[in-house]
Amino acid sequence: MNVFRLIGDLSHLLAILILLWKIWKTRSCSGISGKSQFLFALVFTTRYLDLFTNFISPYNTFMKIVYIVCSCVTVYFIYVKFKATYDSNHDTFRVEFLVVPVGGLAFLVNHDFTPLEILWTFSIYLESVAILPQLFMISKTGEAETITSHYLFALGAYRALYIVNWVYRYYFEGFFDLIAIVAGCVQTILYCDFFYLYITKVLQGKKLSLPA
Amino acid sequence: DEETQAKDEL
Repeated sequence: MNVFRLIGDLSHLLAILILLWKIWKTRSCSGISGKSQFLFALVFTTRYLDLFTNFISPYNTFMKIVYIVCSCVTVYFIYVKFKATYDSNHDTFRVEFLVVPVGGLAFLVNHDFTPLEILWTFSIYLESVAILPQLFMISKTGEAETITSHYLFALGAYRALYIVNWVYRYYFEGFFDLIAIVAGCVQTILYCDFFYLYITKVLQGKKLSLPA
Repeated sequence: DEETQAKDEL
């Protein structure tokens, strides 16, 4: 465990908690893509099935459980508890266009053709594109609440830190996982446009809005 | 022959 990885994990946790807090505090999930949140819940549940087969560390087990529980609670908030505030008219990204190709790719390109390994690979590929419905929603409405942009920034920072973590691990441990690295880079690239807007607008105290 | 390693990353 290196410092980039740790801060990356904490940034990821922060993102998840910011989102839960925003929904709970405002009693509203407006501006949040339920589809992205559903995909993240699917990512965690398919990736962390090794909770039942492999023990790595108390930290690892704890974080996995927290991620799964928080993502499921988020989905519950959006689709059940605060359903009336869910902006489904703007959340129109076709999820099957992500899940089906990603599922196919996981079957074709993986480390090992076993159920757990294919599900892990599926979750890695799916995570890399799971934010697309959220970004699509923002591009459709042309704006995002400031708290939502903080959420996205923390999530993007987590991805960027994981890349630094892989560079570190490659040099100092000789470790690399090509599937995770390629998918992670794709995922980080998707945030670049958002990072630019975040730095030029949100950090200057303005609301994140796109030019019409 | 590639061995599937334990996934310590989240």
